[in-house]
Amino acid sequence: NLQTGSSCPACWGATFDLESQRELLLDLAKKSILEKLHLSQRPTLSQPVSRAALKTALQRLRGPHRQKTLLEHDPTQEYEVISFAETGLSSINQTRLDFHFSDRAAGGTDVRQVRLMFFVQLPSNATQTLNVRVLVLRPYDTNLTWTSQYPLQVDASGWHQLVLGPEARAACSQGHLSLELVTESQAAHGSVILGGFSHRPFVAARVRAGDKHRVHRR
Amino acid sequence: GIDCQEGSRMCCRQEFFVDFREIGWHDWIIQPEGYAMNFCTGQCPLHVAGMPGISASFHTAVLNLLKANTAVGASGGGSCCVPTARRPLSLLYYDRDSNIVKTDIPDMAVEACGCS
Repeated sequence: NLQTGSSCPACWGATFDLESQRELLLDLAKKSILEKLHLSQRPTLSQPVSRAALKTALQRLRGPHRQKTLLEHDPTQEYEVISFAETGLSSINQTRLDFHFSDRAAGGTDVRQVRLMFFVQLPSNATQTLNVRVLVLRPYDTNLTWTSQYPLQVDASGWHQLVLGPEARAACSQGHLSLELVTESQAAHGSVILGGFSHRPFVAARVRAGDKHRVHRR
Repeated sequence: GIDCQEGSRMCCRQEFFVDFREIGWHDWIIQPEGYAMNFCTGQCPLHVAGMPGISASFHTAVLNLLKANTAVGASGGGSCCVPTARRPLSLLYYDRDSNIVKTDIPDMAVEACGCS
């Protein structure tokens, strides 16, 4: 800019006209990229590469294995269903969480994974242990009993997620999942945010459309 | 950080996108389509001097150079408008022998500016 006499772009009180400096900036960009790539000038391709060859090369970069996995795992047949908790009975350090799935969303489908997401607000440098239990109805029994339990050590505030096992998956495919949140003490229980609009616990179930959804042609 | 708006004179981030097609580099750079060579410009009056800033960056080097060149002409005091956050530029490109090369160049895109 010294030569042109116009003001320095970063100096005090300068105003900067983008359009008039465009060529300068484009040159600066070229120089900067070539310098970082340790190239003295841009490469000139002796023989241009076709799009198809490029695509093949990139697929090779990803590796055959990835390709197969992709074929096996057809995401178009999967979707995720989210259900927010209804908080039920609770005692000093236990709270019941109920999640409902409509028949259309999850019923009769193959539930691949169930994740529980919940928000914890901890005092600084505090840790806390809690247990998440999956409740089921046993045959000939009207009361819910827990069939599996997941201990969890929480050492920071924020959202936490817990992947639940086959019992939870089975319950989701039947349309209703009941969990019980157990903490060490009443005070600890207070740190788990169960209500409120933006911190309500929820379950994300990854579902694969079951056969019922597919049309078979005989 | 503040993005430059029409008529803002305060230290801000000026967006500037270099389209590789526009400069004829789209044949050897496969991805991305361009480079956000944003830069920092604007005033740093004393009352905002000292807002967080970092100095080890490509733009700071250029700014220091410009400052040195024009130190005589510079009037007024305060601090300079410099990048405070940056991100890398990931490039996928052909080299001279038509090999595909992937490189991450650190600190290439300015995300935010501040007075330092």
